[in-house]
Amino acid sequence: SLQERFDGIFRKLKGKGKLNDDNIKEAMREIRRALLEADVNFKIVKNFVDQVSEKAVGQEVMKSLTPGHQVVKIVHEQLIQLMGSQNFKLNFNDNRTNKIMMVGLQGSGKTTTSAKLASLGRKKFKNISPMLVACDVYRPAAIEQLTVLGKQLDIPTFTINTKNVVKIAKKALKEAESENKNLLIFDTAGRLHIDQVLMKELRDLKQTIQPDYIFFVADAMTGQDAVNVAREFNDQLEFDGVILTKMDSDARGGAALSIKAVTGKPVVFLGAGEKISDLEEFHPKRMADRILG
Amino acid sequence: LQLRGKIDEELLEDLEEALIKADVGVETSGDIIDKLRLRIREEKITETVEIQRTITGIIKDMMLADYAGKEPGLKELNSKPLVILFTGVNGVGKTTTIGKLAKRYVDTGKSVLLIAADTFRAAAIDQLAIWAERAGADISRQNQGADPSSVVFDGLKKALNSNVDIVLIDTAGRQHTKINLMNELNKIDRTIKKVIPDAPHESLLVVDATTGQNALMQAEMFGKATNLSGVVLTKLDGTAKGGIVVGIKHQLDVPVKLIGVGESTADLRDFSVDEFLKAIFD
Ligand SMILES: Nc1nc2c(ncn2[C@@H]2O[C@H](COP(=O)(O)OP(=O)(O)OP(=O)(O)O)[C@@H](O)[C@H]2O)c(=O)[nH]1
Ligand SMILES: Nc1nc2c(ncn2[C@@H]2O[C@H](COP(=O)(O)OP(=O)(O)OP(=O)(O)O)[C@@H](O)[C@H]2O)c(=O)[nH]1
Ligand SMILES: [Mg+2]
Ligand SMILES: [Mg+2]
Repeated sequence: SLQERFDGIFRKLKGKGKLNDDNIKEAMREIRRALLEADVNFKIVKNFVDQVSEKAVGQEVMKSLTPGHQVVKIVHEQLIQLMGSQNFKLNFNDNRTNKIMMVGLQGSGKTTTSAKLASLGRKKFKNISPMLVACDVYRPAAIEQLTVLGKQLDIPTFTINTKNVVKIAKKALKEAESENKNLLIFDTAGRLHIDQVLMKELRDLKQTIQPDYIFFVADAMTGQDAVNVAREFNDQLEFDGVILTKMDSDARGGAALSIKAVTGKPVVFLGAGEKISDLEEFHPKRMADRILG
Repeated sequence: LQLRGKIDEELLEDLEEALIKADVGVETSGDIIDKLRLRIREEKITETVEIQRTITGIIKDMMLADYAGKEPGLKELNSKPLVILFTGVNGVGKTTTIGKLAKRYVDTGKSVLLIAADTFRAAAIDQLAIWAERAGADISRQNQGADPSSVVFDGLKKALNSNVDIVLIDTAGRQHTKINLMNELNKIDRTIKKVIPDAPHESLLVVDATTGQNALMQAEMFGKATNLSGVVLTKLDGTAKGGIVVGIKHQLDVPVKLIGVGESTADLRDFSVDEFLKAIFD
């Protein structure tokens, strides 16, 4: 662990009591290594290490008797601060139509998470009647997949036979009114951030739906490319939050830090398994611990 | 990558940065740069234009060690059927890759059977069935919830009886952290051997090119469950470079055999180290 590696570095200091530029440098190398191994973006790691280094050579650390502990504490605090606070609150109002749009790369977990959110909405809020909307008209059996998940929850899935997703969304909004559905979750097809045609489809869909929440669904095991993808999705759609899926893996999840740093948007939920109930709240401190390994 | 000026530590740092940004990983990138530093000294390299050629050569040797400098392709067999098992974590592109490979084989006149051993995920079997139809392949399936090993057993018996050329086995996505699911995979592998002792002839781990360092752990753990013969690197049509395959070859000796470059049947290619490295360094 990072703490153990630091203890090793600073153990040589016992009896001398002061930190100098050299062993700070060595500690910073360890932090850099740990964060890169955790898939935090290269540039963000560089900025982070510079910030921590600056704080560590400050007076308070110099006076400390356990320099290793002090540096780890600075790293932790800096990381938690970067991860952002936990103050995102999902808010559904039962006397209007609440709309969520799910976006992200292929295979990130949008369809599964759509069902999880529908279930959560109904459980945690009074008088919420959800409906899933199948806007993935490309992937083989995508509509079937969403429908099957919906059936497991006794939640209806809106689908019509057309390749025009804007038309699907418009009709879904009408259906919601006539059927008194007040939570709509729009599942979209996975797509590349560099696919201009499909990114335009999302912008058109956003315009039609006017969602209360757009959630960017990202895989916890994403590596250095996370910033490129997140930046593009955010520039084009201005999403509200990130859902990091497959956190039940042993991926360190550095992508969470990268995405937050480059978009400023909070991680709002974690996908922690394939069951409908496997949706968890985001805890910045826990994420920081996981990233640091 | 701008290779101008002199060969100094700054240039080596830039090269290391390019590797790390491509998800090659800190340790493997460090190894490569160490090798490069040694070659610069040994061969007394002074031209920066020589550097890209040298580093490409180093990584190419790493990737093609034991393959006489040429990318290994999928096995060809004199006996029938050739059996290929597809495994990997959730959402990486196993099912889609099977569809593409099935089409490739059918287009060369081979008969293909798909075995729908993902009996867990919603609409997984339906998804594979659509790909079977697109490819002109047969499919062997049971209901959702059936035991995957029994689906594999029945499917392979069917393959033997119908004298089919190629069998592609789809499995459910799973995390290697789930012991019971990795045991299930190991049981599938043993079941295959019960029907055809030297199968699967290829055991391919499907890896998403956007994956970071976790891919190494995936390769290690999936390798323990099923003995991998190769990797399929998918979603290379995005901006991710898939550098994790360098570590997978260097540390676990599993080579890349195929790459996925899109969502249609034609979007499957043989792996080329030259093109792979060009994308990393350009
Ligand atoms: N282990 C684990 N698997 C997950 C999680 N979320 C989704 N999955 C699985 O990941 C795979 C992909 O999930 P989907 O919901 O189909 O992903 P998607 O984003 O809709 O995929 P596309 O529509 O093709 O872009 C499936 O096998 C899911 O069961 C999670 O939190 N943990
Ligand atoms: N852009 C791109 N998308 C791909 C590629 N390969 C697969 N996909 C997409 O990735 C998503 C997931 O593909 P699947 O074939 O369902 O993945 P899987 O590994 O079988 O998923 P699970 O069975 O749920 O674990 C789908 O939207 C595919 O169209 C590729 O090479 N490029
Ligand atoms: Mg989907
Ligand atoms: Mg599949």
